[in-house]
Amino acid sequence: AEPGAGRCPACEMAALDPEVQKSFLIELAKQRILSKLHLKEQPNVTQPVSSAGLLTALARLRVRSTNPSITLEMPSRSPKTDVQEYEILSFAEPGPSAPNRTCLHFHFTQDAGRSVQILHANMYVFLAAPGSPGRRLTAKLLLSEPGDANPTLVGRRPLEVKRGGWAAVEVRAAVQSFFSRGGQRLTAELELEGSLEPALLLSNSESHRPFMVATARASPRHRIRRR
Amino acid sequence: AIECNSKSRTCCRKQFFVDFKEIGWEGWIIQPEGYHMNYCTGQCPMHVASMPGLASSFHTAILNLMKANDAHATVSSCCVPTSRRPLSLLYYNQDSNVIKTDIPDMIVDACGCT
Repeated sequence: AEPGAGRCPACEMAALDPEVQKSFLIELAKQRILSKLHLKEQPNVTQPVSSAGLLTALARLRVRSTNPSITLEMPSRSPKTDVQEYEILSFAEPGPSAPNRTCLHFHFTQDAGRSVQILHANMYVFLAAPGSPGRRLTAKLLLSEPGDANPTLVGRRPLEVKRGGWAAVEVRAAVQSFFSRGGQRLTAELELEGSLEPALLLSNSESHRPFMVATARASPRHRIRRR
Repeated sequence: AIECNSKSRTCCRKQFFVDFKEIGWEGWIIQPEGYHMNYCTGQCPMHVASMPGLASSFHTAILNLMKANDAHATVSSCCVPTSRRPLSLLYYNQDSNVIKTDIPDMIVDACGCT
């Protein structure tokens, strides 16, 4: 080492064997990404979304895709460095339906040790054109523990169904309730005035799968320090 | 910024790309296809301290004062990132929701001597 060069971490690594160096860097990259995402290991994805459904949802979020052509546009970063903003896309699982009501289940994960603030949240539902003009659809948003029979109503939104296509319903308060209460499931019950079953209005195609998108800000839970 | 090549000895940026498919991560990371974990390497002898990159910082002013006062024995300089950018990710979390996030300061764009 030349005088004045000092012993830097990067200099240490330069002395390693290339193969050892590569595997060391790959492990470092894995640990770095997992820790920044607050994950202990890579998630086990049991229900991947079809690329048609995902690209349609991303297109709705005005994110241009390059694969085929996805380029990510991020919400503006919060000035506080330990606060991380991110967007959650949750695709609906169909629930039980009745003549005038159908259910859509949405799953979210609680971040242990972090408090989550929901900045925006919308539910997108693709509705076929109703047979006759002017159907009123009401989306009731309920929180329930898995298996409990008494869900809690946390929101009610009307939807005017004139033409077929995507309908957006603002659901920020309902999603915030989920993250504030924890350990529950968020369900949207769609009720339709009139004789047509709401389930018939919903499209079965993968690219029209209902989804919720929420912009969230997570920060470490408030710590109380003893002076 | 100076890119490293096979003969580089002084501080430079070394490119290193981790392909998510190669490490079996393509199932849960949707985009991008890999991570440019570039890093800084090489030596910073005294006469190149603060080159390139930090020339306009107060570090440089202090280092120059020390050099002028011949305080070599107490000063060392290290090759560090001088410019970084976020890594934008689209990935599945534990319950198969899709998350879109932007991890700050994850990709090194340029290196310099402190």
